[in-house]
Amino acid sequence: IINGRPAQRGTTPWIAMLSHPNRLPFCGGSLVGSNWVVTAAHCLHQSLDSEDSSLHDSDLLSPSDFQIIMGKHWRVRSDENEQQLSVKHIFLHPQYDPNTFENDLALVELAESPVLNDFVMPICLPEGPLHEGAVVIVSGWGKQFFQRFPETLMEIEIPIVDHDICQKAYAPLKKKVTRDMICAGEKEGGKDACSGDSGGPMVTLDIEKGQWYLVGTVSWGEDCGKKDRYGVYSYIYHNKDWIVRVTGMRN
Amino acid sequence: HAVELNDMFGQIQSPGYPDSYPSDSEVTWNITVPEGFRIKLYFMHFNLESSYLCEYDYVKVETEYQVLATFCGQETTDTEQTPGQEVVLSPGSFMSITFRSDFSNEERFTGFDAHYMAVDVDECTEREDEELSCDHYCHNYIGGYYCSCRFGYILHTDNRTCRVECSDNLFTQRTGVITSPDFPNPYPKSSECFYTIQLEEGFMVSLQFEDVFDIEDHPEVTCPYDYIKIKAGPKVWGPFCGEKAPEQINTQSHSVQIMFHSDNSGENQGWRLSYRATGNECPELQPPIHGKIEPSQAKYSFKDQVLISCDTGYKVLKDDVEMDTFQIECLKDGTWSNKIPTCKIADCGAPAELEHGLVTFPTRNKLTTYKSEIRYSCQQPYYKMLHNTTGVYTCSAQGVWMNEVLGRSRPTCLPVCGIPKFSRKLIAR
Repeated sequence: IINGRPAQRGTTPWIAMLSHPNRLPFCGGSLVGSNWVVTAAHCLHQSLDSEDSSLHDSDLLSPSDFQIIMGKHWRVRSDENEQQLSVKHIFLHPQYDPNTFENDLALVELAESPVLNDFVMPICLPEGPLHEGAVVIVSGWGKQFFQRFPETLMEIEIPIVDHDICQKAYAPLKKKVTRDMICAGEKEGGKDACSGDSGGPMVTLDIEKGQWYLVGTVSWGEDCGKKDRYGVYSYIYHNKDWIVRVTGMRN
Repeated sequence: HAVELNDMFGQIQSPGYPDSYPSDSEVTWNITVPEGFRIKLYFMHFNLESSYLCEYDYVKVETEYQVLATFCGQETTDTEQTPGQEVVLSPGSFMSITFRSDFSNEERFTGFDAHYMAVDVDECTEREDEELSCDHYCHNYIGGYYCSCRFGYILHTDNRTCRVECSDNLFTQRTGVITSPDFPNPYPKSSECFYTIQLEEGFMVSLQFEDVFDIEDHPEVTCPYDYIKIKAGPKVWGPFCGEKAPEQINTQSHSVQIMFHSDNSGENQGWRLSYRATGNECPELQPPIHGKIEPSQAKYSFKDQVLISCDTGYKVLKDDVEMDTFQIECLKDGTWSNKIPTCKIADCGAPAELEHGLVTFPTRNKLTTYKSEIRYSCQQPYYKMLHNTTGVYTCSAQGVWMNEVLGRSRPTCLPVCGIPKFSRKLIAR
């Protein structure tokens, strides 16, 4: 997270850390229901070499290639409240395109449910589309300035950007911002997600209900925190039906 | 001499007709037609010597048993009779005509010319003899007749009386009414009716005649025509007939045969009886606590069955098996087939665990029997109950924990989402 601040412990109990067996995190995720984690599809396969850009089963991570840790705060150090969970199944969005990051969404089914407590709690799924001008919070253990990793979980508070503005900003780079994506960040750059934050939660507060819900998951962007280079997130509400269908979940 | 005539019609003339008839002659014509016909005779011409009471010349018409007419002269006077336009009908299928002339016939009387024909006898309208008339319906046809019977009856071999098929009446119920066929209309003739009351051993059948009792009898001879007889094992009651019904009959048996015989005559209303089977009485019953016995009777006798059931929330317990109802029967030796079972309160047992939830008992002794309550709740604040229910379950009469919204389904604790315990310090500008 570029230009972020350390998150207060327990204010993001839904965040999941995807880490290799050596415990180094490689992506973020969000707990939904009692045993599902939403993350980015591009977290769950090897990088594609440029020639052959189609995704093969052999490229996908298998459930035993990684684990999920809930209740994390420190990036590397152990946390007293952490719960290490193994993975049962992985579901990539059927229309995920690794070249354009369209429908960059995946669901990880946990082999067992975490114990919910003050530091582990699922995030709600959106009941409706996001209203204009909303402010969101993005969290992650990804890179900060000068490619350094943080000690603890970091977060930024940024505004949602109009879809057309974002599309125009990326047009010169021949990057498509499709309807399943949502952008956020400052025009002059600064606060942004970055490598290692992928799959992590973008949330906002439903004031009336007093509940936080998942708006998006960190997906892609050009560099991190550059002017006119908004962060692009996978828009959850657009793919909510698929999530509900796969998880059988209801708020 | 005699002439035998067997045709269905014919002509008869005096000797020498149309010339005068000879003197001192006698001819007899014997006409025989088939059964079911009679003979009609009529004269076209009649001219005989007249004499006081036709003592000289005459034509005599007769049957086997009687003289139908004696004619002579030329016209009817107070002492002589001529046929004129009259016909003579024979009562049966035989007629004999005798012509006789004495020794003188000076006035050359020309005698007679007569014709005869067989005419059908309508047995249906003419039969006076009740002994011979049809019992129910009579159908006449040329040359005869036949009888038929009302629906449900059978024509007896005498082709006249109507009987019923009543030889296989079996009664197996514990009470019943038995009557003579067609009661209270007159019973059919020529019938042999058998009625069997067959119950399980242990029952005793008693018979009580009711209403009308009217069986053809005879002033001197005991029931020579129609009668009813009752048989149970070696014992026999009857034969009964007349108009005085027998007293109640306690057969002391579970199998009774009733025979009813009617001959081929008479019009009597018959009889009607009701029977009842009772068995040995069993001792009075006390319903179990929290239970009841149906039907509730002051007395129970053989074959009576009672159903024991329990109040709502209780189950019948018999040999450690729970059931909704239990049936016992009064046996023929006057004992019950089983003892009265007890009523056990329905017990829902320990409520099932709830994932991410817990169950609490409002009572200290954690009762799980009928009408006890438990409350399911979810692990607050991390889980919340899915349906809008109190989580209160009551032990139902069927021994199942029931909730007014979810029925017997347990609640679902869903994780509470998006409400972290720790909220960010107000940093929003």
